[in-house]
Amino acid sequence: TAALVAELWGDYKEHGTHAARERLILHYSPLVKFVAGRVASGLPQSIEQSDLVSYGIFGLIDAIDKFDPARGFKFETYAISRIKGAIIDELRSIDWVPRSVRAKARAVERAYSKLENELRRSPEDKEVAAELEMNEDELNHLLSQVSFTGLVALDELLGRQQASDSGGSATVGDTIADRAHDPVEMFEVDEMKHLLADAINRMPDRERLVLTLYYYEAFTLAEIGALLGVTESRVCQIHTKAILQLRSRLAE
Amino acid sequence: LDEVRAMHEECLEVETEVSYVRRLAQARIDIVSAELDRRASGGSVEDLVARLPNILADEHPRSDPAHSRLPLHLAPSMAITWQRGLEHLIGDSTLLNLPTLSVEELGETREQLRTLEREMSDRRRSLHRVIDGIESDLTARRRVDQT
Ligand SMILES: Nc1nc2c(ncn2[C@@H]2O[C@@H]3COP(=O)(O)O[C@H]4[C@@H](O)[C@H](n5cnc6c(=O)[nH]c(N)nc65)O[C@@H]4COP(=O)(O)O[C@H]3[C@H]2O)c(=O)[nH]1
Ligand SMILES: Nc1nc2c(ncn2[C@@H]2O[C@@H]3COP(=O)(O)O[C@H]4[C@@H](O)[C@H](n5cnc6c(=O)[nH]c(N)nc65)O[C@@H]4COP(=O)(O)O[C@H]3[C@H]2O)c(=O)[nH]1
Repeated sequence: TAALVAELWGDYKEHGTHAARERLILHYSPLVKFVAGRVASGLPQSIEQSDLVSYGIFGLIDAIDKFDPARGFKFETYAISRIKGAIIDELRSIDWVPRSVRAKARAVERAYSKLENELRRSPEDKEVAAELEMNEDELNHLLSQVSFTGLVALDELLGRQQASDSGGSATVGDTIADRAHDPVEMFEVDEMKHLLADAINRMPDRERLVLTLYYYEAFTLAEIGALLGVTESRVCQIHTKAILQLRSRLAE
Repeated sequence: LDEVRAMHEECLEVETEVSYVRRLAQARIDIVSAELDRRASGGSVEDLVARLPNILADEHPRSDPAHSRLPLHLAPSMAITWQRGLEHLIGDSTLLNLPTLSVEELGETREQLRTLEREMSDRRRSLHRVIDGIESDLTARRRVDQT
């Protein structure tokens, strides 16, 4: 099969026929199921899996058109990175987090920033609620609407980190895609989290535990809730609060 | 403790590989099934390619965010060649030559892929039990350290 694939690549790169491209799309399309499944993990259920797969297929077609077989790298390496990049780019452009929810999240982040500057410590929940002119129930209700879980949310969180580090707007997702031509070092979600490790270590104990178990030990939030002895909805609120507090600190 | 962490890391890498082969096998099964349906009911290969988003999407909805798990590695290191056992099935020429294969060949390939997929699902389930066991052990130790 390797010879057949190489021949088809040669044929496609030379003649660019529609039929050759279609055969390559079919042959490599299973990669999209794999990547879309993993990038989708943690996204709200309102986002359709078939939409994510269709964004991923655009990424695969883009990879097929841009790939240079002569360079000797494995196509799968390049394709997986482009598929993930295409799904995340498309999600950003359709506002996967509704603007009204994003605005509320920003308000909570600003509250954390202001209070931490004033108090020189991590604020209590009731202080955050008071700053937002809400009671704690209203704050928790707001937090339940914002769910920053999964690789897409992590990629955005790091976009913040990178932006504050380098002053630019590229996210770590982009830099990893740029490195796609280096087949040895790829795909390491670890690398993304290494950048966050310092910031997570400086968080208050409970938030640090939730973030460490979710981002470094791949616990589900439900499992973390059971460990902490709180309800599922409560641990989701704690996680969202921890993320917004982390984001406010990274933005400085 | 370092040994437990090293074992955890190794299990995660194998789990990434096994999940990769499993998901590619599932995709191939579902594409071959769609091709067999196409032969029975008419329609072009072009239509099949246009329907890939539906064919490759999971049948069941995702679990809600509270039950989802961050994949710690996006994909396996591609330095591996998938030649053990039936794993070559995830890279063979079936999909390259899909419209030219006979109904019998498609049926046979699908059966082999199903065997591979079941093998991978079984291995994955047992790996998850081991990984989850190590993680609760690591967490228990961390809790002891913290108190
Ligand atoms: N949230 C979540 N749940 C998971 C995960 N892995 C397994 N499960 C759950 O565990 C059940 C059994 O999984 P399995 O033994 O791998 O057995 C699976 C697997 O062998 C196969 N399968 C799963 N997805 C596909 C697919 O897209 N295409 C094909 N052809 N087969 C699939 O069908 C069997 C039944 O699948 P389900 O009815 O979905 O039932 C699944 C699902 O409810 C996971 O990563 N996340
Ligand atoms: N330690 C441990 N690790 C686990 C467990 N379940 C899944 N994983 C790992 O965590 C990844 C994400 O799982 P997910 O959030 O449920 O996200 C899953 C899920 O939404 C979906 N999926 C996969 N297989 C099935 C299935 O058989 N049925 C259903 N309904 N969904 C599935 O595709 C996504 C990606 O699947 P994968 O690439 O296999 O990636 C999986 C797998 O590598 C577990 O119980 N313990």
